[in-house]
Formats: sequence, C-alpha cells, structure tokens
Amino acid sequence: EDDETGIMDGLLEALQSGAAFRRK
Amino acid sequence: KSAMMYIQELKADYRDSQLLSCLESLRVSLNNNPVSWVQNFGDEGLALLLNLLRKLQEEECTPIGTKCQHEIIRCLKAFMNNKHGLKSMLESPEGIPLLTRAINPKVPHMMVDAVKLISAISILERPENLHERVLEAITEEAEKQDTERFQPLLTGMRSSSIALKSGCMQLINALISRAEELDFRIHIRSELLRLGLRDQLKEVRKIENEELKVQLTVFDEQAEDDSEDL
Repeated sequence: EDDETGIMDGLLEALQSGAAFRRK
Repeated sequence: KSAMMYIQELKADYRDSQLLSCLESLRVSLNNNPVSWVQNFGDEGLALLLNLLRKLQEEECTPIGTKCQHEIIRCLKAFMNNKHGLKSMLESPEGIPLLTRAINPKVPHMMVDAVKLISAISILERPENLHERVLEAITEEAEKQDTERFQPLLTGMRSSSIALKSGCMQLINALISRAEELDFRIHIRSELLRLGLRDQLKEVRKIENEELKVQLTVFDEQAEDDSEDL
C-alpha cells in the first residue's frame, strides 16, 4: 500500500478545483 | 545517484550554490525515482532536510539561502507524494512547524508552495487532528513573531501575485472547512474578516482569474452554509 504515489498531487488538484471542499 | 549519496551530501555541510545544486538534483530524483528510492532516502534524509531548513530559516536571509529554503520545500513536496513519505513527514514533530515558518510573504514564490502543502495536510482525514496541529503551528509561529496568527495570510492576499492570493484563500478555506464545530468555523472566519480580509475580498473579487474565483466561491458557500446552520 505504501507504493501509492501522487498523493500530494491529488490533494493539490482537489484543493485547486474546489472538489476537496464539496460537502459529503 | 543513490539516495545514500544524497544523504552523504546533505551531511557534508555544503553552502550556497553547491547546496542549491545538490537540492535541485535531489528534488528531481525524489520526483522521478520509484517509491523504493524515496523509502531509501527515508526518515534519515527527511531529518537532514528539515534540519537544513531550520538552520537556513534561523540564518540571516541571503538570496541564495532563500532559494535553498524554497528548494527544500519543493523536495518535501516530492517526498510527501507517496504514502510512506507523507507518513514520515506527519510523524516528524518538526515537519508542520517548519513548513508553517515558510509562510513568508517576503518570499512569495516559496509561500505559494508552502500554503498549498499546508492546505493539503490540513484536509487529510488521517491521522486525526492534523487540522488542529496546523492551526497550533500557525498560532505558535505568530506568537514568536509577535503578530496576529493570520497576518501572513492577509499580507499574502495583498501581494501582487495572483497565485499567492489563490494559495492563501486555499489555506483559509481548508482551515475553515476542516473545523468540525460550527462555532469554531465562525470564529476563524470572523478573526480573518476583522483582520482585514473583508476589505481585501472586495479588491480580490474584481480580479478575473479562474483559480481565484473557485476559492472565492468556496469561501462564500461555506459562509452561507454556516449562516443557515446558525
């Protein structure tokens, strides 16, 4: 599982697009 | 170069352009090598990077020293781009405080990267209380500087850099959105508005920029939702 990469890229993208803030 | 070679170089007390060139090369390696390479760099490499960042932050600022600090922030981003590195960084007691100290409006390019990384850390759901650790680091740094805790973000909002304005709004949104209690979200928002965000937003809303507009919409929607809940 530790092999997963691009975590930070994914978070930054979600923040920039606003997706990170959409209510669940 | 192997991860071990970089560890040796980071221990070698390089200065100025030699250090900068080592850090640039390390950043490329962290970005382009497999996770196993980053794992070899590991906790020891991370501790060396963080020590170096602390030393540079404590020294009197020189243009090359500032460039080295920025390059370390970029290395940290690359290091945290996988589960292993991210976990190491979050387990390090100094990681978040040192990143927070890089929220320096005098170095806008570095501050953009720092606020974005801290925003990303703030929205992680595990381990718990990251959002609180970020707020605590921001508060402690402000106490050291004898200033209001959100002042660097407000100064960043006044910068001519649109990327910085957008980054600051991202962090503001991340901090507000991850506060669980309605009262606390309202408290953070009021603190920011009182400190000057209210006036600043009037100016920023006139700027035609998609990234910035996304963050302004998030800010407004969150405020509206909280107002309804209240």
